[in-house]
Amino acid sequence: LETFVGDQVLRIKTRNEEEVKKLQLLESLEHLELDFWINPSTPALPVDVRIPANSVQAVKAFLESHGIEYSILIEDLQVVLDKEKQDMACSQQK
Amino acid sequence: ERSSNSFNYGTYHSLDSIYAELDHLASEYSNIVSKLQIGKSYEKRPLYVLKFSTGGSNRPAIWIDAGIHSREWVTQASAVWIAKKIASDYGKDLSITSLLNKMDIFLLPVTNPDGYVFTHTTNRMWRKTRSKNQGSPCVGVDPNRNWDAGFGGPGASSNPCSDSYRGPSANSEVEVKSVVNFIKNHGNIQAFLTFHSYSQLLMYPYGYKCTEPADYAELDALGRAAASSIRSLYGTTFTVGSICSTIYQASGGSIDWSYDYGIKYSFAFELRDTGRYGFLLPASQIIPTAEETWLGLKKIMEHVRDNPY
Repeated sequence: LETFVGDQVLRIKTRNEEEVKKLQLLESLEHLELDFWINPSTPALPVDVRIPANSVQAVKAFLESHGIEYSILIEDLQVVLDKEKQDMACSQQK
Repeated sequence: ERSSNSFNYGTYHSLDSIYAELDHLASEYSNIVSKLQIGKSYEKRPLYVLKFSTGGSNRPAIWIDAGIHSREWVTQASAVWIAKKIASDYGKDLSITSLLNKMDIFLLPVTNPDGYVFTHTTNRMWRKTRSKNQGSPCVGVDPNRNWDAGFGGPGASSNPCSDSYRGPSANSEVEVKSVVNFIKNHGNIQAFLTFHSYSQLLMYPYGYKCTEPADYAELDALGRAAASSIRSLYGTTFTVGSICSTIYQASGGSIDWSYDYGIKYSFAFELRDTGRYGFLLPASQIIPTAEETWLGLKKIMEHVRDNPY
């Protein structure tokens, strides 16, 4: 079973096309293994991206260095998945 | 809710549990519900469709599918709730009763069963099919880039390791091919509606090109009417527009294929986003999501019922 301890999901708000393009550049960096839940497309839509734990600092540094605003949607992905599993187990017992 | 079984619509279920509930619905509402198998997935799991029909032969019909991206669990869960709603509302709700007296509904709650099982057993983040890609260690194709609609165009990847890998050719995925064959063999599908999550969008063609569909005005107006029905329940606001203008250019998508095939009422729903969990919506959100989605779906189905073409 694949686990996601320390993985974070960021919600990135882009203000203009230029920032969208910077995120599309990030999207192309395959070694970061980013999982875009909402792909960079238009400034009107947020970009949500799951970042493996070992890439979190690098990605945050990239965003901050370009002044791109982000918030943390999910602090530790594994915590949410564990809760989901608990919910399922508990409802099965019921 | 009186029912002879203990299926909890407010939680996530394994594939076996969902399939057992389909059997239960077909037996509890045998007067209008039957279960069909339209094919098998890559790993040979059955693709089950619920048919809602009050008789007739080859009546005009509505197609609804969910879970083509396996990790979007709230779509499969909503589809099962909606299946129960359609069955239990027939004979009580005038609108659904008149719809089913004129049309059939086909509902595919788990479009990508291999991927769905994989999210339960191995990788919760999995979204693609589980087909093996020749010459690559990476598995799976994005089943919503694999339809024969602008296939291979912008907005899909040619890299098998990408989450939006389009596949070696259009309809290469047996899950996609099975739906295409069913729709073509039926020959009288008037609406093609597909559930995705998340980000609260109600979209119509096109995605593979950024030109307006011939029926733009009608589809846009109907989409807005459906979105306001959705909003009327809990205030969830959906954005309405074509795929290309709303998000991005994406080739090989299902509703582009269905629209080009002649199915005018082709819509994709991106279900609610609580702003905190993305597609990992907590189970407590399943029923409110399904309830509001149902209102939008019903608005579209009523329009289809009243505007045969």
